[in-house]
Amino acid sequence: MFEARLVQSSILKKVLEAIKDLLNEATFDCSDSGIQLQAMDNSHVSLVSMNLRSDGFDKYRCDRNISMGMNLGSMTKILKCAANEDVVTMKAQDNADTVTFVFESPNQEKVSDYEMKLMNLDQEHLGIPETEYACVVRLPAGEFARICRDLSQFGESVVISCTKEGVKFSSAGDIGSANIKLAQTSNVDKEELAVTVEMQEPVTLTFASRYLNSFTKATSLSNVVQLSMSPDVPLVVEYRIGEIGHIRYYLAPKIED
Amino acid sequence: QNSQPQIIDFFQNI
Repeated sequence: MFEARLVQSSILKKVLEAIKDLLNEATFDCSDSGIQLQAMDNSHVSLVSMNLRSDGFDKYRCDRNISMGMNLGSMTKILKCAANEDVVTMKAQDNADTVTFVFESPNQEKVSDYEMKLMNLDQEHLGIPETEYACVVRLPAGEFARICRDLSQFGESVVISCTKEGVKFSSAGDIGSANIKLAQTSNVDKEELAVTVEMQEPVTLTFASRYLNSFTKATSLSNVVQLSMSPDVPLVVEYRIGEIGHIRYYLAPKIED
Repeated sequence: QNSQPQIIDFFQNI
């Protein structure tokens, strides 16, 4: 028996929003420790890795490990049926071929349940090595989304240059070029408004703006985004999911032909 | 011109 109850169904809606741009379907691996998802986008360019810890749920029970392959379009349809303030419970029997979503209004006067067929998905699991990154940048998630959106008007690529002074985002294309420099915040009153750089060595890398834009669909999950970069290894774009977990996106830098 | 490597080139299947 698997059962996971979240008082804030909006978290699940936001998680889905954060992955459905890149993935059409995904397997939710449920175990005693929580729910994990790892999947590459269709073109195998980026990787999404999400973790929701069992202790972050209001109720969590998982007697046996269960992998639930879900069509994210169908899941989106079902979660649209939940009000933001509803309590959501996901349930499945062991070896089940369906999952049930139960939505309860805060006053318990309306209870709905939706059963969704599960899919058998071919799963590739990738081992992600522990990496010491040359630069780790934290900045407001909304600012990062704005920068990615603004720069994607100029070119297909965004160059991210990180030094101890701050971080620069650049793009160039047919209409011209654009540079956005963010200085490291000198006086941090509110962490969620700060730009911070932890740097071992300066890094300049080029990334596909289309994928960066897809990653920013997670913006509503967190006030802060963390970018981890090293030469010749994938960028990690990480958003925390409240007190319950995180979502990380991996994207390899472009290389010059 | 830049080319885009796949993520699977960096992380191994387990």
